[in-house]
Amino acid sequence: IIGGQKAKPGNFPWQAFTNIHGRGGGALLGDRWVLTAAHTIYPKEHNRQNDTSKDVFLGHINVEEIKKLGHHPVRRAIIHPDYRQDEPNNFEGDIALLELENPVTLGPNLLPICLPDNETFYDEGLMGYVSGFGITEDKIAFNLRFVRLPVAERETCQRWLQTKKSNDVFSQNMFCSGDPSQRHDACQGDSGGVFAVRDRDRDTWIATGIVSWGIGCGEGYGFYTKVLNYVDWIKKEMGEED
Amino acid sequence: SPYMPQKLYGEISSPLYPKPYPNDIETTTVITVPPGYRVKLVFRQFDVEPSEGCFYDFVKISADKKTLGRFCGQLESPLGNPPGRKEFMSQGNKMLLTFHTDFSNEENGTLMFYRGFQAYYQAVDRDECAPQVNSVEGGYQPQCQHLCHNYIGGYFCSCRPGYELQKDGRSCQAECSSGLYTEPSGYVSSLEYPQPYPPDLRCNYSIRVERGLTVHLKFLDPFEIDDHQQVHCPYDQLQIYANGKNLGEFCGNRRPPDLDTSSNAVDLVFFTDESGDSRGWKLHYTTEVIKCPQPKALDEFTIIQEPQPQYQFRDYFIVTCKQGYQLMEGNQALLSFTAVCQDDGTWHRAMPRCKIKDCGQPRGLTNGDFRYITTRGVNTYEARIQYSCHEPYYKMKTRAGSSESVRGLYTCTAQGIWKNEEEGEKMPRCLPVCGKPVNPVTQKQR
Repeated sequence: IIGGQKAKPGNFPWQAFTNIHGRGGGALLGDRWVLTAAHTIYPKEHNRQNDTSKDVFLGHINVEEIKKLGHHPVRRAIIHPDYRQDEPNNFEGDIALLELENPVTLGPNLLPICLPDNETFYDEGLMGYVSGFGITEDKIAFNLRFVRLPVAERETCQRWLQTKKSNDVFSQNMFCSGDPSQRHDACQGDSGGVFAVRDRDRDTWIATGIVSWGIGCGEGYGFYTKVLNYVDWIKKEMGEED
Repeated sequence: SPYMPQKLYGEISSPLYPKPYPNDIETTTVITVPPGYRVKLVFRQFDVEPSEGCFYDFVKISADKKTLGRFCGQLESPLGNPPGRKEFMSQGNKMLLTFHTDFSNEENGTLMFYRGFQAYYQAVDRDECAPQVNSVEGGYQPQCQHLCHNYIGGYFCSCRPGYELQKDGRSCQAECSSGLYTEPSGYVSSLEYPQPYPPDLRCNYSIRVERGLTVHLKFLDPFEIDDHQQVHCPYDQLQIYANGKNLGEFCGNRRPPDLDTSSNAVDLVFFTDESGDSRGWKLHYTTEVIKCPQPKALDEFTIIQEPQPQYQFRDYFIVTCKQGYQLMEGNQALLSFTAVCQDDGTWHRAMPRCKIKDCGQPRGLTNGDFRYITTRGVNTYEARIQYSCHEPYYKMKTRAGSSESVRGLYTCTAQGIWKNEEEGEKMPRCLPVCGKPVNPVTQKQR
């Protein structure tokens, strides 16, 4: 997380810390599913492996402490079928579900986040929070940090990408956030974590995006998987749990 | 004389019949039928020279050493002595028919020809039991001492109860060592009652009725058994046992009291010495279906179905419990209970109890808990508990329009199961509450 601040206990109780191909994030759904980015499991420019251990930790804001709590065995990892590990510039379908072997017992430091159910959560300018154990200013983080970011206008991001001469895919199943004037952003190690938005009407927090990719960190915009477009898939894979 | 084989019927006719019979002959035919039968003979045709007293030609019938008749003439004619359609009956199983003709048949110098006779005989059962006049004293001499039973072709004798037919097949000797009475009611009496009983008796009368019946004895008047002023029944005595238990020893002239033996097996033993002329005894036994004690519930939750004012052998009663209570026999839970009245007047099973249904410790709720609405720790019928989830992290799943308090309320039912009125036995579910951090990010500085 760039330009953010340390989280306090209970701020982001859904936050997962993963250590699969290095550090990553995720978010608890229900009491035995973790939503994350497919590329934390099948990183681009890696050969497709299936046997790497998938350590998932939950329930703390400190890396050492969260590891002491012990990892949660993963029964299975479900990768979205649109994800293309072998296309480094295409993060389409960068979404995955980790089914935990056992349900977790919820508490103040361990709670799931809700899924979005309409487009208003993607209105330009809507502020959201991105949390993660990823690097900050080129330093590894020992604690969970977060940063507040506005949803950016798609065209603005589109133009920005062009200035960067990027040929990365920016599909309708993604959205971008950030403010080039602010060095606020997610960064490596935050992937899989969610962009959380507060639904004032219902006083609930919604995972509208998944930290997916970006060009550098803190230099402009970050790109997120648009969770709303995958809610049906998620519910199908979770077995229509409530 | 020709002998007729022992047939049951036959014909006899005169020589050369129906041609005229020859002169100067005498034949005697012995008609024999099987023993136990009598011979009945009748003439079909009869044409024999008539004469005064049937002096010349005649047919003579005799049986049992007696002549039954001497006949001549024609059936329809008044001359001579024709037999007509008379039926001749022997006593025994033999009859003799003698046919005699003289040397000529002339009438006023004219030769006469007579065709003779044709007779038909058959064996007729002899009723040996009918009164037979005794040939010697002329008195009535019964075939049998007690009872005579005639059948076609014979007869047999039997004796009154308490006597045994002797080898001679007709006399009866007191034999009362194993009188057996199995009917539901009846009479038992000493031999010859109310005439004096025979001496030297060793009589045993067994009343054996169906299990479940109890025998009642009622003695009739007169009751007379030799006795003694000082010594109890030294001469003759009547002992009564029920199920082998001695109910008493009786003699004298006072009827024993009516006895309820409470048993379906009663034995009467009657001993007499060599003398005496008491008239003996007679009793009427009846039976009554044995009763069982009125069933009584052991607690207020027990229901005796359709109670009867009285229960007797083979009756039964069914017990159920009030709703919410369990039939228990000892520590054994029962699905149903029936007790049958046995032949000894006891119930085949003891009355059960009704114990309140216990639903057992309520199941734990994952990510939730329960508390007792009724007495804490009591899990019996109609106990109630309220499940709730560990809020705010979990929330109870409820139907639209329902509430957690309704969905979480469970009652211990009469079936011994904790049940919710909406979902029955199904446990509630505590679902994770998403998006509600207890310490959401807040920022002060603006």
